[in-house]
Amino acid sequence: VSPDNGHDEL
Amino acid sequence: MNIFRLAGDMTHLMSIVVLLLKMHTIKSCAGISLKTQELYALVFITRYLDIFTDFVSLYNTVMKIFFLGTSISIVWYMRYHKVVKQSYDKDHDTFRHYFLILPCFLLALIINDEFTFREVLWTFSLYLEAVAIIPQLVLLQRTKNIDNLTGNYVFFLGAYRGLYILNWIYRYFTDSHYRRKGITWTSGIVQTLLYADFFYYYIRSWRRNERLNLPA
Repeated sequence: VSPDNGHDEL
Repeated sequence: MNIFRLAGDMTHLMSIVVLLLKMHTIKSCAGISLKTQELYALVFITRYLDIFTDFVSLYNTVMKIFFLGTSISIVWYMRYHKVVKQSYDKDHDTFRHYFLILPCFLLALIINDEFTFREVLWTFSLYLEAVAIIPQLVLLQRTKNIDNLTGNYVFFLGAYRGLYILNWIYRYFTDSHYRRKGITWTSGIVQTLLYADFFYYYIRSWRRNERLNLPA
């Protein structure tokens, strides 16, 4: 998952 | 993972634990807005559609399952548990949630990073989370004596929001792959500002050692 747009956050 | 993000996730988790504790041990949901809880369940369901397809980390997956499971069970408790549901303050929890759902959905259709099913729903969940606390804040204002658990619940939720903003600022400067666009920032800041008023009265009542009471 690309962290660019914060998809790794909850 | 930085300290702000971890602390933010932990206060978020704490807020839910406090709420479940209230329902499970005291068997009460007095002062808690079912509308807000239903909105949060919808937020997590629409945001974590990637739970089975994209693996970030074990931490991430476990937390997603926790947030999905607890938010749905809180709604179940408030609606169907034969003791808990009796303490639900239905007459004061009158905010209509589709007034929030509909504009958020339309906004997500118009303003998003990518026009795909998952991306639109993910964006919708961000917009909706920003305003989901409103029915709870309205109910708090109508409640005469706010009990400690309810006050702590909202306090932990607000702390989570504040810590996430610190996390974004930290990541912005330290993580070169991380460049958030306006959507998350704006909705996140809106959401945190909604708590400012509550925080003022929460801290004031705590310093004066009084019961929390919001002005009408």
